[in-house]
Amino acid sequence: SRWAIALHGGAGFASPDMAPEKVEQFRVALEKALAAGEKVLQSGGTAVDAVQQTVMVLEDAPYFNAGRGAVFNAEAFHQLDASIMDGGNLDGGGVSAVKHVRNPIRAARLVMEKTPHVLLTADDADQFAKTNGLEMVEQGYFYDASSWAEFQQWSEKKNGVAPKAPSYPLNESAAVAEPTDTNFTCG
Amino acid sequence: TVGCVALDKHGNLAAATSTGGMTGKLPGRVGDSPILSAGTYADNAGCAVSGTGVGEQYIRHAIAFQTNWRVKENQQPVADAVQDCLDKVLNPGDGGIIAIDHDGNMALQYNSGSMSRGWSDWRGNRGVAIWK
Repeated sequence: SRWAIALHGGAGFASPDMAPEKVEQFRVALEKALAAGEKVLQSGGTAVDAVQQTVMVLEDAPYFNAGRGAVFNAEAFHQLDASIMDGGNLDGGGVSAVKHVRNPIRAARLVMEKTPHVLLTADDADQFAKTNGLEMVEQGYFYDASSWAEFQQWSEKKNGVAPKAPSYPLNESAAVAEPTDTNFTCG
Repeated sequence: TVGCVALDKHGNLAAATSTGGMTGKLPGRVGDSPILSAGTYADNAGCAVSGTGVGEQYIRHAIAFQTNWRVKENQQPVADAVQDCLDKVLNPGDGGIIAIDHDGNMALQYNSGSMSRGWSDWRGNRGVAIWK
């Protein structure tokens, strides 16, 4: 009857003087993800389901560098990676450099369960996810003002100029989003 | 990066990791998160592992697999295996590792400034944290 779960939301350099309301946002998101995993395990569900459900909550929260809120690459768009592994049979699956699947961890699980492979990449991985019915989104879904501000700072330092906008069209809600604390950089 | 490791009531372990990579990465760059043995690994005979940090380092040193190997083959407690990877293999500031073994022992450790994290088990141990 033993069960256990642990999660991380990234290693970084969180400033201890981060605004209390920002700290609280992180804590609430972590609690929500933890509760999702606990619910699966307490009801007798599998560890694979628990880790997937937990990671999906974190992917959907904008405070972490995964899914919504993911960082920008050098050309100002998002490429996402994920993997999952079952310790019972050493099956595993992953996707890399996907751009449109809302929850990359779901695509990783599909690779594990629906193919003989362990890693699909880029456009073909997106297409595989789409063909198998996963929710697909435009790049703007992943936009977060904090990640954008971090990218602008990076670009200013590296290139001497901060780009005005991502390399994809922003929807109205993303364009007016309030910048969040940029002192929290998740690895 | 985000990740999760779990032990279920049937005695099975699993691990998952998801990430956007690193700010300003070259398009096409792949880090450790999607690579089994680097950022993610699970083996019922050892432990389940998810990493976060400088992905290239986790790939070079097969950190997730190495953590499991230390538990499975070297009979190290999971906390020692994780700490040795952080202290003796990775560089200071490289990141963090979470792991759970088949007995439900867990480790959530890091050598960077912080790691947001959460934990819970059947004994009622539960919490979330960002710093030490």
